[in-house]
Amino acid sequence: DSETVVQTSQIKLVIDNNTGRLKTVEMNGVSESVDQNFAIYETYESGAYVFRQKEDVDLKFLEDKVEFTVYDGSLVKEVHQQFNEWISQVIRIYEGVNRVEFEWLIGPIPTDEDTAREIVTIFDSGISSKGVFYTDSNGRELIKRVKDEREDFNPDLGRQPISGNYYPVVSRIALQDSNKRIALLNDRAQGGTSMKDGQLELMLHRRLIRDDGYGVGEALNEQKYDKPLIARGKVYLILNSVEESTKVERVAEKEILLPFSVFFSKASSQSQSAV
Amino acid sequence: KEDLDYLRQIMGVMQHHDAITGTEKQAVSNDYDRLLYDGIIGGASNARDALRVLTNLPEGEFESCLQLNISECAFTKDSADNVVVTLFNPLAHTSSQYVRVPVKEESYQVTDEKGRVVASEVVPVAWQVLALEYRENNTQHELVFKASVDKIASYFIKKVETRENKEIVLPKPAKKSVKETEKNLEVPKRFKKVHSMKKVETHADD
Repeated sequence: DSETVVQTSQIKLVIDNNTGRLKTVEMNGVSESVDQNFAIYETYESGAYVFRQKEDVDLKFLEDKVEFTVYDGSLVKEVHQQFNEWISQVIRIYEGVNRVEFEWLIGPIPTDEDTAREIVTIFDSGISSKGVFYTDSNGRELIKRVKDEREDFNPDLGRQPISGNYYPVVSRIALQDSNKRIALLNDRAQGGTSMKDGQLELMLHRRLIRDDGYGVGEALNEQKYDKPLIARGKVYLILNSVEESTKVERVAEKEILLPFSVFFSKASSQSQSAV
Repeated sequence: KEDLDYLRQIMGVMQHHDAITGTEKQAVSNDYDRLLYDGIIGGASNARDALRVLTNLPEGEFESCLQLNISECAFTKDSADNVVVTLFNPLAHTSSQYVRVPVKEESYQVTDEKGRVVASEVVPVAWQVLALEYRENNTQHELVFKASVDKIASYFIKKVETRENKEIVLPKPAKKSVKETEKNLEVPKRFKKVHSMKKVETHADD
């Protein structure tokens, strides 16, 4: 009983019972180890415009065992996970839908006088991407990115090796080897990167303590009703063969970004007779 | 056109680079929220007028629930009995997508416009969401069904009382042995808890 299997007719997810995290994804005839987790950048100088982590502090992965509950329905299967007191997630697969949904809930992010925090989700796979990944250009073409390199100049990434590799992700970020491709589709513009082969990272939520001096004149510390924000959103994962994946991602992207508009009415005798 | 022109004006304001990237001051952000909300409410009024013409529901309220993304809907929170859900598909082709409607934990039957029963189930909202002190809504479940929409389609939600009826709504899980099916019937709720969740202490200050 070291693992829990959650599956529809199209997707099989394996949860590691020891860590409580996702371990393997099988879909579209492709199987891949995928360890998904959340991690925290502790920052001081970051502001609304710049992401600048403390140079002597590593990215902190959430190491505690994740408590989870599986709801096994016939239309939808859900894994409810609690990572810490302010990070939780639902992994969801629907019958007949070829993508895995990760609905994250983060906040209020704790901060103190010296430390702001920026929260990322990281998907670690065994795909040999050799430093190459792809991010979209405002939801249109995909642009090839190579870790630590730029197309037109030699970047100095010595002091900020991570934020120097961050790119805007408006609709998707992907990487691949000769056989498999893994893509993450998001529901809002975020920053993202691939710092290791096979790894995709998206920044989901940030709560900062300083203004970075580039114009806004305030720390990025959003409040509603005098309370720091709790943010909720979705990231979708598609694992596929290299040949098939792009067209599947295109269709999924349209459904995610242009969902049905939903309107509610009370059913009257008139509407029932219309039926 | 008055409402639509107002929405257009506001969308013009929202093209400012600070609105796009979120680098506006907090007070400006709040004002953008106010403007956008006003614009959407006006646009919803246009949508309502249009849907009364385009559907068979001339008296329909066609209410929008702007907080469906946080599992809130004032229209269904007290009762989702005899509710019509009208869906507009903005894509240029027929699309099948799952719809989630915040409801109380009760049994429902969903039918399409031809009166055919559509498979549906009620799932619990993650308890972390329920714990949010910002939420004014106490709806703890969502009704999930798959809708297939060319341009516009309506689905009818009706509360059903008995467990027998509830079972009719459920599609039979495929590839399940008789033994497994019997085992499932013994479980009072539709969902089986597979792995228990430890209670996490929360602090008021958080």
